[in-house]
Amino acid sequence: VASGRCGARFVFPLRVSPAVAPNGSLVPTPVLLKPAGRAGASQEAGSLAL
Amino acid sequence: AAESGGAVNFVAMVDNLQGDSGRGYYLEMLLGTPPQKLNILVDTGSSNFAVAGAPNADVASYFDTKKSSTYWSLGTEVTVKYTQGSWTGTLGTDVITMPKGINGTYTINIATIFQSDNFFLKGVKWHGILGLAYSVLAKPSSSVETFFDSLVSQAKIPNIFSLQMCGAGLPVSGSGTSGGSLILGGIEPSLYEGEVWYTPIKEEWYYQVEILKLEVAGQNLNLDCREYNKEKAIVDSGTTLLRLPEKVFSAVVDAIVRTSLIQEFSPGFWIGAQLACWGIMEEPWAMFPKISIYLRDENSSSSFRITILPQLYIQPVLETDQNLKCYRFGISSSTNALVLGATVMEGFYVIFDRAQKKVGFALSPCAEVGGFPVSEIEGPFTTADVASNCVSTISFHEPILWIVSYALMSFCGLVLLFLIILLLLPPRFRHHYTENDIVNDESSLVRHRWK
Repeated sequence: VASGRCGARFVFPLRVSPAVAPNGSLVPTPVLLKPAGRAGASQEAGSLAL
Repeated sequence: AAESGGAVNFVAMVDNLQGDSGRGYYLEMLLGTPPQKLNILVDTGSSNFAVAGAPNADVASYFDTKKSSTYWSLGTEVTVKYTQGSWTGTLGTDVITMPKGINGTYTINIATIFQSDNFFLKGVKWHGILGLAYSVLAKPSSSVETFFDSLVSQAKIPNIFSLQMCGAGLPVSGSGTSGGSLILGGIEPSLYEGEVWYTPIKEEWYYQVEILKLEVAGQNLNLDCREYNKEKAIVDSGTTLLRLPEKVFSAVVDAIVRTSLIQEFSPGFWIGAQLACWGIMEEPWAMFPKISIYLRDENSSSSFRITILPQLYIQPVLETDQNLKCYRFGISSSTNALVLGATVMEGFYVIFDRAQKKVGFALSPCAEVGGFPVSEIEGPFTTADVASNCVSTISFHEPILWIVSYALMSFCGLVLLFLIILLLLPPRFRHHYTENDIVNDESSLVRHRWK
């Protein structure tokens, strides 16, 4: 599903299991993507830390 | 509008900031004669006023000192290093005016940056930095009067400023159209709702405060409160994220994972290596818990808590696929401080009352997403369950330097001790035996016997 939606650039294995909300409905599981243009994969990338 | 002695019009300063949490909030200023228009980042975590002083690939314009008849170079070179990036510039003075600030022209210290490293980020719309912290952090020394100290003494305004950053729920590092207000000299009542809660400034360098407790989904993390203030806990508009000491960060992530409805969330999301994306019609915020930070009240036996909802720390980013909307985690780990950055500040109107050495927090009307508030503030709470002091009394501002200096001092002491022992030893103990020391006719023993 992830690759279909996002193209090859963003393919990542998903390790998210469906959870159940208090009302019994399934919680939607996210697709995990690598932020574009962040080679360092650091939390500080795209942020200020002055 | 609140007026201070009838001289300061705070209403004129409302909405004088632009920017976003990802790239910072900036104020328009006019520098020099004739005036050159520049955007200046508001940073409560440093104390130098510096602007680009030469062309730079990442900055659209710069302050050309040659074109200013009022610029005066002090000839001193200064380097400032931040958590991220650094710059080197030349100290000087010039006049500034603020179109949406205090009326008038003021002479202030300006560092013109001629070299920088990872300081001006690609796409930022600001060209300089306004450090609003205390002069003790100013480089090259605390004798460099800070921008705000100059303003207080020349404009005769009260020694207080306040900050409202209005980027809650908007994409980080977006178009830069979020707004905010920097009120110089006082507090503007229209920028907050309810009561203002004040916490003392523990030490006047950064705006260092004392954090007593953290809760995730109402559950106390139960860490020693000194962990929250390890080295320092500061309020810093120049930092995007809520930064937590490593041990605190791990405890917060564990608690979020435990309490959120999403189990086995990929670790990459928590360290910022991955974005979490949901369908464009889905909003993830209901799945994540509230985070509360307890701060010591002015009355030291009580505290108050500021609470951020997931709308503040699960932050939308612009990189959206056709059918997906992506979010990043707005909290990171830190090795040297707990930083209440824009992630937290966007929930509140924050008052930096330097005159009374305290920082105030109040609910910000612009901290809402979809018509619902995304921050809360409550108190008072007892501090009976917390240590009387969560901040180390010995402050090691530069811990590595301290360790190195202690090591060097110990080494020098040992060498000195060794030399003193050598000096005190009787001469015969210092004699070195060689082949010539073999007892023979030439030896002193024989010589003495012959005597």
